[in-house]
Amino acid sequence: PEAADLRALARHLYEAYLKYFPLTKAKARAILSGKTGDNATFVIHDMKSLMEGEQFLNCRQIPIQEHHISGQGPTNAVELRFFHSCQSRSAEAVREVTEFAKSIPGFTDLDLNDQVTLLKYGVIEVLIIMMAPLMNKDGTLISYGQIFMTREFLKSLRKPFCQMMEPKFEFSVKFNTLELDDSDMALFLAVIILSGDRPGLLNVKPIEQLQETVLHALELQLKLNHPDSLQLFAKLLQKMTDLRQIVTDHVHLLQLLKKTEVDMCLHPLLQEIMKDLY
Amino acid sequence: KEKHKILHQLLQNSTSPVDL
Repeated sequence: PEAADLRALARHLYEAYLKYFPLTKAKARAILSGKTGDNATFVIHDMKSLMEGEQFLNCRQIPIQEHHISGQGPTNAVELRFFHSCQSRSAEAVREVTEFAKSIPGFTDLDLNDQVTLLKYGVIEVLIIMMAPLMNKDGTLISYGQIFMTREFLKSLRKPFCQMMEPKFEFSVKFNTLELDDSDMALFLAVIILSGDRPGLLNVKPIEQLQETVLHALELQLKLNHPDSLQLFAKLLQKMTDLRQIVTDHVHLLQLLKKTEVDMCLHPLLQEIMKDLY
Repeated sequence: KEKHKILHQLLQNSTSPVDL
Protein backbone atom coordinates (compact mmCIF):
# COMPACT_ATOMS: atom_id res chain seq x y z
CA PRO A 1 0.00 0.00 0.00
CA GLU A 2 1.01 3.62 -0.57
CA ALA A 3 2.46 5.48 2.38
CA ALA A 4 -0.36 8.04 2.16
CA ASP A 5 -2.96 5.29 2.53
CA LEU A 6 -1.12 3.88 5.53
CA ARG A 7 -1.02 7.30 7.17
CA ALA A 8 -4.73 7.73 6.52
CA LEU A 9 -5.38 4.34 8.14
CA ALA A 10 -3.27 5.34 11.15
CA ARG A 11 -5.23 8.59 11.50
CA HIS A 12 -8.55 6.79 11.18
CA LEU A 13 -7.69 4.25 13.88
CA TYR A 14 -6.35 6.95 16.17
CA GLU A 15 -9.61 8.89 15.81
CA ALA A 16 -11.65 5.75 16.58
CA TYR A 17 -9.41 5.08 19.59
CA LEU A 18 -10.03 8.59 20.93
CA LYS A 19 -13.73 8.20 20.30
CA TYR A 20 -14.21 4.89 22.09
CA PHE A 21 -11.62 4.89 24.85
CA PRO A 22 -12.34 7.54 27.45
CA LEU A 23 -9.03 7.43 29.32
CA THR A 24 -6.12 7.97 26.94
CA LYS A 25 -2.50 7.36 27.76
CA ALA A 26 -1.81 11.09 27.51
CA LYS A 27 -4.47 11.80 30.13
CA ALA A 28 -3.41 8.89 32.35
CA ARG A 29 0.23 9.95 32.33
CA ALA A 30 -0.80 13.52 33.17
CA ILE A 31 -2.77 12.23 36.17
CA LEU A 32 0.04 9.90 37.27
CA SER A 33 2.63 12.66 37.12
CA GLY A 34 0.36 15.12 38.92
CA LYS A 35 0.15 17.50 35.97
CA THR A 36 -3.62 17.79 35.78
CA GLY A 37 -3.79 20.77 38.08
CA ASP A 38 -6.28 19.23 40.47
CA ASN A 39 -5.62 16.82 43.28
CA ALA A 40 -8.78 14.82 42.77
CA THR A 41 -7.18 11.40 42.46
CA PHE A 42 -8.26 9.28 45.39
CA VAL A 43 -5.66 6.80 46.63
CA ILE A 44 -6.65 3.32 47.78
CA HIS A 45 -3.85 1.79 49.83
CA ASP A 46 -5.66 -0.23 52.51
CA MET A 47 -9.03 -1.71 53.41
CA LYS A 48 -10.19 1.53 55.03
CA SER A 49 -9.46 3.64 51.96
CA LEU A 50 -10.99 0.92 49.76
CA MET A 51 -14.25 1.24 51.66
CA GLU A 52 -14.07 5.03 51.44
CA GLY A 53 -13.34 4.80 47.73
CA GLU A 54 -16.16 2.43 46.96
CA GLN A 55 -18.55 5.22 46.04
CA PHE A 56 -16.27 5.96 43.05
CA LEU A 57 -16.38 2.33 42.05
CA ASN A 58 -20.13 2.13 41.85
CA CYS A 59 -20.30 2.44 38.09
CA ARG A 60 -22.96 -0.08 36.92
CA GLN A 61 -22.24 -2.36 39.80
CA ILE A 62 -23.65 -5.86 39.78
CA PRO A 63 -25.85 -6.24 42.85
CA ILE A 64 -24.21 -8.64 45.21
CA GLN A 65 -26.32 -11.10 47.13
CA GLU A 66 -26.11 -10.00 50.73
CA HIS A 67 -27.27 -13.30 52.19
CA HIS A 68 -24.31 -15.04 50.57
CA ILE A 69 -21.90 -12.44 51.77
CA SER A 70 -23.05 -12.40 55.36
CA GLY A 71 -21.68 -15.87 56.01
CA GLN A 72 -18.18 -14.90 54.93
CA GLY A 73 -17.14 -12.08 57.17
CA PRO A 74 -16.55 -8.46 56.19
CA THR A 75 -13.11 -8.74 54.64
CA ASN A 76 -14.12 -11.41 52.18
CA ALA A 77 -17.10 -9.32 51.22
CA VAL A 78 -14.96 -6.29 50.42
CA GLU A 79 -12.73 -8.32 48.14
CA LEU A 80 -15.64 -9.89 46.34
CA ARG A 81 -17.40 -6.55 46.03
CA PHE A 82 -14.27 -4.99 44.58
CA PHE A 83 -13.92 -7.93 42.21
CA HIS A 84 -17.48 -7.31 41.02
CA SER A 85 -16.71 -3.67 40.32
CA CYS A 86 -13.71 -4.79 38.27
CA GLN A 87 -15.97 -7.11 36.32
CA SER A 88 -18.49 -4.37 35.55
CA ARG A 89 -15.75 -2.11 34.31
CA SER A 90 -14.26 -4.96 32.25
CA ALA A 91 -17.63 -5.67 30.62
CA GLU A 92 -17.95 -1.99 29.75
CA ALA A 93 -14.41 -2.06 28.37
CA VAL A 94 -15.30 -5.08 26.20
CA ARG A 95 -18.07 -2.96 24.70
CA GLU A 96 -15.60 -0.15 23.98
CA VAL A 97 -13.13 -2.56 22.38
CA THR A 98 -15.95 -4.03 20.25
CA GLU A 99 -16.82 -0.58 18.93
CA PHE A 100 -13.15 0.08 18.23
CA ALA A 101 -12.88 -3.26 16.38
CA LYS A 102 -15.90 -2.37 14.27
CA SER A 103 -14.16 0.81 13.20
CA ILE A 104 -11.21 -1.12 11.72
CA PRO A 105 -11.75 -0.88 7.96
CA GLY A 106 -12.93 -4.27 6.67
CA PHE A 107 -13.62 -5.77 10.09
CA THR A 108 -17.41 -5.73 9.81
CA ASP A 109 -17.18 -7.30 6.33
CA LEU A 110 -15.62 -10.43 7.87
CA ASP A 111 -17.78 -13.48 8.59
CA LEU A 112 -19.78 -12.61 11.71
CA ASN A 113 -18.66 -15.80 13.46
CA ASP A 114 -15.05 -14.82 12.80
CA GLN A 115 -15.68 -11.35 14.20
CA VAL A 116 -16.94 -13.06 17.37
CA THR A 117 -13.88 -15.33 17.51
CA LEU A 118 -11.47 -12.42 17.02
CA LEU A 119 -13.09 -10.53 19.86
CA LYS A 120 -13.37 -13.54 22.13
CA TYR A 121 -9.65 -14.24 21.87
CA GLY A 122 -8.40 -10.69 21.39
CA VAL A 123 -10.31 -8.69 23.90
CA ILE A 124 -8.45 -9.72 27.08
CA GLU A 125 -5.12 -9.14 25.34
CA VAL A 126 -6.33 -5.69 24.34
CA LEU A 127 -7.55 -4.90 27.84
CA ILE A 128 -4.22 -5.92 29.35
CA ILE A 129 -2.32 -3.75 26.88
CA MET A 130 -4.64 -0.88 27.72
CA MET A 131 -3.88 -1.27 31.40
CA ALA A 132 -0.20 -0.50 30.83
CA PRO A 133 -0.62 3.27 30.36
CA LEU A 134 -2.61 3.38 33.61
CA MET A 135 0.15 1.72 35.59
CA ASN A 136 3.49 2.60 37.04
CA LYS A 137 5.69 0.53 39.33
CA ASP A 138 3.75 1.70 42.41
CA GLY A 139 0.15 1.19 41.36
CA THR A 140 -2.58 1.69 38.83
CA LEU A 141 -5.29 4.14 37.94
CA ILE A 142 -8.78 2.67 38.04
CA SER A 143 -12.31 3.94 37.68
CA TYR A 144 -11.53 6.15 34.65
CA GLY A 145 -8.56 7.70 36.41
CA GLN A 146 -10.44 8.86 39.48
CA ILE A 147 -8.62 6.42 41.76
CA PHE A 148 -5.03 5.29 42.16
CA MET A 149 -4.76 1.87 43.74
CA THR A 150 -1.39 0.88 45.10
CA ARG A 151 0.40 -2.26 43.97
CA GLU A 152 1.20 -3.09 47.60
CA PHE A 153 -2.49 -3.02 48.49
CA LEU A 154 -3.36 -5.36 45.62
CA LYS A 155 -0.57 -7.67 46.79
CA SER A 156 -2.01 -7.65 50.31
CA LEU A 157 -5.40 -9.06 49.28
CA ARG A 158 -6.11 -12.64 50.20
CA LYS A 159 -5.22 -15.44 47.78
CA PRO A 160 -5.88 -15.77 44.87
CA PHE A 161 -6.97 -12.12 44.46
CA CYS A 162 -3.46 -10.97 45.32
CA GLN A 163 -2.07 -12.96 42.39
CA MET A 164 -4.25 -11.34 39.77
CA MET A 165 -2.56 -8.02 39.14
CA GLU A 166 1.11 -8.63 39.89
CA PRO A 167 1.87 -10.23 36.46
CA LYS A 168 0.17 -7.26 34.77
CA PHE A 169 2.36 -4.82 36.71
CA GLU A 170 5.49 -6.72 35.71
CA PHE A 171 4.43 -6.72 32.06
CA SER A 172 3.29 -3.08 32.08
CA VAL A 173 6.43 -1.65 33.63
CA LYS A 174 8.47 -3.30 30.84
CA PHE A 175 5.94 -2.40 28.15
CA ASN A 176 5.93 1.25 29.21
CA THR A 177 9.66 1.52 28.53
CA LEU A 178 8.75 1.30 24.82
CA GLU A 179 7.08 4.71 25.29
CA LEU A 180 4.28 4.23 22.80
CA ASP A 181 1.79 7.07 22.53
CA ASP A 182 -1.94 6.84 21.92
CA SER A 183 -1.61 6.95 18.13
CA ASP A 184 0.85 4.01 18.22
CA MET A 185 -1.41 2.15 20.62
CA ALA A 186 -4.40 2.45 18.28
CA LEU A 187 -2.54 0.58 15.53
CA PHE A 188 -1.09 -1.99 17.89
CA LEU A 189 -4.52 -2.82 19.29
CA ALA A 190 -5.88 -3.29 15.77
CA VAL A 191 -3.00 -5.66 14.98
CA ILE A 192 -3.82 -7.74 18.07
CA ILE A 193 -7.51 -7.93 17.19
CA LEU A 194 -6.73 -9.02 13.62
CA SER A 195 -4.82 -12.18 14.61
CA GLY A 196 -5.38 -14.86 11.99
CA ASP A 197 -4.30 -17.72 14.26
CA ARG A 198 -7.21 -17.67 16.72
CA PRO A 199 -8.75 -21.11 17.23
CA GLY A 200 -11.87 -21.85 15.21
CA LEU A 201 -11.60 -19.12 12.58
CA LEU A 202 -13.51 -20.02 9.42
CA ASN A 203 -11.89 -17.73 6.90
CA VAL A 204 -8.33 -16.79 7.84
CA LYS A 205 -7.20 -15.19 4.56
CA PRO A 206 -9.12 -11.89 4.70
CA ILE A 207 -8.14 -11.46 8.36
CA GLU A 208 -4.46 -11.91 7.54
CA GLN A 209 -4.78 -9.46 4.67
CA LEU A 210 -6.32 -6.84 6.93
CA GLN A 211 -3.67 -7.45 9.58
CA GLU A 212 -0.88 -7.12 7.06
CA THR A 213 -2.08 -3.67 6.03
CA VAL A 214 -2.35 -2.54 9.66
CA LEU A 215 1.12 -3.98 10.35
CA HIS A 216 2.52 -1.89 7.48
CA ALA A 217 0.78 1.16 8.91
CA LEU A 218 2.22 0.41 12.37
CA GLU A 219 5.73 -0.07 11.04
CA LEU A 220 5.59 3.26 9.20
CA GLN A 221 4.02 4.99 12.20
CA LEU A 222 6.81 3.82 14.51
CA LYS A 223 9.51 4.90 12.06
CA LEU A 224 8.02 8.38 11.84
CA ASN A 225 6.99 8.78 15.46
CA HIS A 226 10.06 7.14 17.06
CA PRO A 227 12.91 7.65 14.58
CA ASP A 228 15.55 7.03 17.24
CA SER A 229 14.04 3.93 18.77
CA LEU A 230 15.81 1.06 17.08
CA GLN A 231 13.89 -2.15 16.39
CA LEU A 232 10.79 -0.78 18.12
CA PHE A 233 8.49 -2.56 15.65
CA ALA A 234 10.18 -5.92 16.30
CA LYS A 235 10.19 -5.36 20.07
CA LEU A 236 6.51 -4.57 20.00
CA LEU A 237 5.64 -7.69 18.04
CA GLN A 238 7.56 -9.75 20.59
CA LYS A 239 5.26 -8.40 23.30
CA MET A 240 2.41 -10.27 21.66
CA THR A 241 3.95 -13.57 22.76
CA ASP A 242 4.27 -12.45 26.40
CA LEU A 243 0.71 -11.23 26.23
CA ARG A 244 -0.70 -14.61 25.30
CA GLN A 245 0.96 -16.19 28.33
CA ILE A 246 -0.45 -13.53 30.63
CA VAL A 247 -3.95 -14.10 29.25
CA THR A 248 -3.65 -17.88 29.65
CA ASP A 249 -2.57 -17.45 33.28
CA HIS A 250 -5.33 -14.91 33.89
CA VAL A 251 -8.00 -17.24 32.54
CA HIS A 252 -6.67 -20.11 34.69
CA LEU A 253 -6.79 -17.87 37.74
CA LEU A 254 -10.39 -16.95 37.00
CA GLN A 255 -11.27 -20.62 36.58
CA LEU A 256 -9.69 -21.28 39.95
CA LEU A 257 -11.68 -18.43 41.50
CA LYS A 258 -14.86 -19.83 40.06
CA LYS A 259 -14.15 -23.14 41.78
CA THR A 260 -13.05 -21.80 45.15
CA GLU A 261 -15.23 -18.74 45.67
CA VAL A 262 -18.75 -19.81 46.48
CA ASP A 263 -20.12 -16.34 45.92
CA MET A 264 -18.38 -15.53 42.73
CA CYS A 265 -20.68 -15.01 39.84
CA LEU A 266 -18.93 -14.02 36.66
CA HIS A 267 -20.52 -11.30 34.54
CA PRO A 268 -22.49 -12.94 31.68
CA LEU A 269 -20.46 -11.21 28.97
CA LEU A 270 -17.18 -12.22 30.59
CA GLN A 271 -18.54 -15.74 31.03
CA GLU A 272 -19.17 -15.91 27.31
CA ILE A 273 -15.64 -14.81 26.57
CA MET A 274 -14.01 -17.15 29.08
CA LYS A 275 -16.01 -20.22 28.12
CA ASP A 276 -13.80 -22.75 26.30
CA LEU A 277 -11.04 -20.16 26.02
CA TYR A 278 -7.64 -21.89 26.34
CA LYS B 1 -24.45 -18.48 18.03
CA GLU B 2 -26.27 -18.94 21.34
CA LYS B 3 -22.94 -19.45 23.06
CA HIS B 4 -21.88 -15.92 22.24
CA LYS B 5 -25.17 -14.12 22.34
CA ILE B 6 -23.96 -10.88 23.93
CA LEU B 7 -20.89 -10.63 21.69
CA HIS B 8 -23.15 -11.08 18.65
CA GLN B 9 -25.40 -8.35 20.00
CA LEU B 10 -22.51 -5.99 20.59
CA LEU B 11 -21.22 -6.60 17.08
CA GLN B 12 -24.56 -6.10 15.39
CA ASN B 13 -25.89 -3.19 17.38
CA SER B 14 -24.87 0.35 16.70
CA THR B 15 -23.00 2.37 19.30
CA SER B 16 -26.15 2.83 21.36
CA PRO B 17 -25.59 1.69 24.93
CA VAL B 18 -26.14 -2.00 25.29
CA ASP B 19 -27.58 -3.23 28.52
CA LEU B 20 -24.61 -4.89 30.11
